Amino acid sequence: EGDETGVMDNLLEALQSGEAFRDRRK
Amino acid sequence: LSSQEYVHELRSGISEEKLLNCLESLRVSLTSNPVSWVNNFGHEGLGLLLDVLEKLLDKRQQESIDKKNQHKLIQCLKAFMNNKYGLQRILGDERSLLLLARAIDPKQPNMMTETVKILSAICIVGEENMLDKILGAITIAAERNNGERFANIVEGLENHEALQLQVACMQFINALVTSPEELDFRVHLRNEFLRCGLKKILPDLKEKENEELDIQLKVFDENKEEDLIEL
Repeated sequence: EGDETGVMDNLLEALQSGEAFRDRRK
Repeated sequence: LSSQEYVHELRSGISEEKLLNCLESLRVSLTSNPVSWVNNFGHEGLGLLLDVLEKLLDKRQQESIDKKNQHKLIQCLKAFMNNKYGLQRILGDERSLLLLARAIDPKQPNMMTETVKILSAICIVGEENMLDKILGAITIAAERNNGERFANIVEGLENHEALQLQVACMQFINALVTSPEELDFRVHLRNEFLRCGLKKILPDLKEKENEELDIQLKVFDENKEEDLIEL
């Protein structure tokens, strides 16, 4: 189950670092 | 408590004080138990959590304990969504989005910070129509208060005593504005935010020189410039 958890944590981290938005632009 | 015991507790209509303890305990259980536990709880539990949140949001006179319970509920939803199963349940449930949109309350900065972060995550992870669903939920929530749909988000940005809220609101604006595939729609959303008060507050936010806030401000500016070039 390990890879199924932390989904929200990962998303929030990507948003905070700005990485989530860079990925979108690509 | 087992997942079914929480379901029983939530269904039984416990007192406000007991509810706060129950929700805090549930938050810890949702965080520390395996996904199968969250799954078992979620079958009935998600609906019950949303029922309680709705009841609290509908209360005309909110006591301090009601606000604490609301905040704790948002934290439970966040913990519930920290796995693929929970996230999919929320993504497929429009009532969840509407209640989250109603919890964008500048009078409760800590709760609002977590709520807009959750909505930002939903916005970037959801399918194409997720933006429409979120905008729809925000619009309905704003209509209840006879306000402009983005007014609460901009009001959160204006709270200089809550830096984390400002960062979260800027993040949410970026998540919304960068979502549409069509240039016209991106420009429209950005302009709506700017008209709603964002334009006035941007210089103050830039002066803060906070690393996390600067990242979001840079994302906003870069996307704006790229859209201008495309235009």
